[in-house]
Amino acid sequence: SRKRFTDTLEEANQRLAEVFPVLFSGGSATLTLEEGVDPLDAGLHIMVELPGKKIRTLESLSGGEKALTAVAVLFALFLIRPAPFCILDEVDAPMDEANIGRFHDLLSRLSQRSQIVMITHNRRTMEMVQMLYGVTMEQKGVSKLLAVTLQEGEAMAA
Amino acid sequence: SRKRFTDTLEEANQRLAEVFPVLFSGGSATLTLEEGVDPLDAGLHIMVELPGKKIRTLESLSGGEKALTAVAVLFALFLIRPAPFCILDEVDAPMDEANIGRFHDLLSRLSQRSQIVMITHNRRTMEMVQMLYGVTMEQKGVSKLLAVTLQEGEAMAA
Amino acid sequence: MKVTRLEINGFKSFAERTVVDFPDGLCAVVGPNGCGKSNVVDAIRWVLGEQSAKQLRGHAMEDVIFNGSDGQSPAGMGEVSLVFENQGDVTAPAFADLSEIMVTRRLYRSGESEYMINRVPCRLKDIHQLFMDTGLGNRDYAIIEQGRVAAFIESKPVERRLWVEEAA
Amino acid sequence: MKVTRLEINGFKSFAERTVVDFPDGLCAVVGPNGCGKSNVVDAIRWVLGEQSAKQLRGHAMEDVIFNGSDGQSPAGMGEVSLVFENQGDVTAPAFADLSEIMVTRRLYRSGESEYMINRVPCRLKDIHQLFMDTGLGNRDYAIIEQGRVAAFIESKPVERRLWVEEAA
Ligand SMILES: Nc1ncnc2c1ncn2[C@@H]1O[C@H](COP(=O)(O)OP(=O)(O)OP(=O)(O)O)[C@@H](O)[C@H]1O
Ligand SMILES: Nc1ncnc2c1ncn2[C@@H]1O[C@H](COP(=O)(O)OP(=O)(O)OP(=O)(O)O)[C@@H](O)[C@H]1O
Ligand SMILES: [Mg+2]
Ligand SMILES: [Mg+2]
Repeated sequence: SRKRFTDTLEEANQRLAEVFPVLFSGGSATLTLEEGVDPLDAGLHIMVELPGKKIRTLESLSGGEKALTAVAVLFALFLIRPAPFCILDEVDAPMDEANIGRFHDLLSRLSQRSQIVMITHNRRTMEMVQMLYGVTMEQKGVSKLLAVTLQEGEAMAA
Repeated sequence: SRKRFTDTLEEANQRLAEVFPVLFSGGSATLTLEEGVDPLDAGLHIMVELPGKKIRTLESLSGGEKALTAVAVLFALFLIRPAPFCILDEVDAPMDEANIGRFHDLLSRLSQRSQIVMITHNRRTMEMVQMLYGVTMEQKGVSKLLAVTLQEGEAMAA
Repeated sequence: MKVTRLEINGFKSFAERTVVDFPDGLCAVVGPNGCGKSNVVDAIRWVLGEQSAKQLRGHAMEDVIFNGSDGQSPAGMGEVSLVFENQGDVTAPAFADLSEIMVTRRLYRSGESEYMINRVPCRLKDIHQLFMDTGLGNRDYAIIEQGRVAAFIESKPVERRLWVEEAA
Repeated sequence: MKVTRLEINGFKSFAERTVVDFPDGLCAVVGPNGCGKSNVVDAIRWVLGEQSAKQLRGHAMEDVIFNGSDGQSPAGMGEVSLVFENQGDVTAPAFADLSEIMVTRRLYRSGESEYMINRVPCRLKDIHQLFMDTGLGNRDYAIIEQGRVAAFIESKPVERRLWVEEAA
């Protein structure tokens, strides 16, 4: 229904207003509907205001800025009805060093309410979690998973 | 023309036979045309044989395996008529530690014939090049580029 | 709901029984490309009730059963179990008083499927009810699979609205 | 052809004149997200003669001119020059004997365009001829832009054949 959609959009924007500034150290992003079209058919635009810059659409951002904005939106949508756990498969792959730190701050906050599992190749992510699992395929085609230390994990990710 | 296309495909497969085993420490990949259709309209499939595993299509590989295979194909296409330089923008982003080493081996070979410029966030890539440029935006919206040392570059990528 | 562990057996590249204990806070899974990390994510998605083989990166649901390797023949069945603490939010009388609840999904190569709660066969709708009670009703954003960020970036404005609709 | 340097002035986020010296072997460009690295790649693509604004991540060609920032007003023109050593492969009599050749492309906000070789105005076809001679005739794979690997993976089999056709 039209009302349900616009309510969800409103809620998503409220979550996004909380999440985006953590990832970008400021700034804001808004999900906006295409003008002049029925809300049930309108396209959804993502307007982004990075600290110190003018408002732009998602499409006009740099590669890394797009990825981090998309992560912010996906988390905002998750937070509308947060599940007890959240599994993130290589979400940190396109992030640079500065962003990864802020991403970890956000994860620390979220992990107070939800259990979080990250699939990652990134050493800084390995350093900040409580538990680390390494997966190997010594016997070709058969996976083995075991709890590992940070050093073992770093060697394995290699 | 039909002949020109199949000749190019043949040439691409020869280059791929050289490049793929370097990136994957063995194995092979082949560009094959959809059967039973005119070569000028046929879809192009990528058949991949990873060391110790059965032949599969690109689509059935893991995320990192797909990315590395795509890089192999793009390099093979480049090598058909190699330009004097090659610019790679964040091509190493999806690679794990083991793959990055083999990717660097391939780059070292290619750089004997072509000048190579890599845009990267990866420290190991920074460590293996002859020259490093750092780009910053201290004045918001205005880029500055300068030659940097490895330490300066690592700090900047952050 | 608080997840305590995941057990994988004969599912995709996990030919042998594998147990993953979930800590309270944050955990990470690491390993080289192709070693099976995303298969763990698929296992969680599957035991939560995923009905689409495509969402599990396969052509048919049978593709999730371990299909053999150099040293090992294919498995006759694939099974995944998710164990969680009952934090008082389970409504079904049969399970409301249990401190720990195990949900199991099994698929035989014959195509026969089984669902169990605490090793007692049940219907898929009992699993769905259990997950609704414990806050996993909307699974769409609980699992951010590999490539979703890139897909979201590439999606057109009219496709993106579907993402918001699914979060409702 | 051996590239010796790139000069960027008023192009995208490079409001001020910037010089990039190319070493013989491998070099890397680093920096945080959004600082301008891919803009350097766009500059190279542009000076080689790119005619599509979309390929340069813009709506109109005018979008490549520095459009201002907090502390600086927009530039009236954007210019990129590529300097390379003549290794004996240049055919055009006017340039065949020169040891170093500079190709310059300029765009004014009025929409007026200029192409120069060693600061002497020339036609776009002279630039094309020069690049054909020196091995840059097929530019399609010389520049692997950000996102191309992902696009290639997502492309359907019928789209992928176009990639092979372009390499011919
Ligand atoms: N039914 C199955 N039986 C046996 N092996 C399977 C089955 N399904 C998938 N695999 C194997 O699982 C492997 C891929 O695993 P997965 O996608 O989890 O890798 P990954 O660790 O996530 O890699 P990446 O880091 O590249 O994303 C492939 O080698 C594939 O052949
Ligand atoms: N004509 C222009 N005038 C001024 N700034 C511009 C112009 N065109 C693009 N920019 C700016 O350039 C920046 C993006 O640069 P670029 O895409 O090179 O980043 P990047 O370093 O490649 O980032 P990433 O690591 O995320 O890929 C944006 O902030 C954008 O606003
Ligand atoms: Mg994976
Ligand atoms: Mg970039």
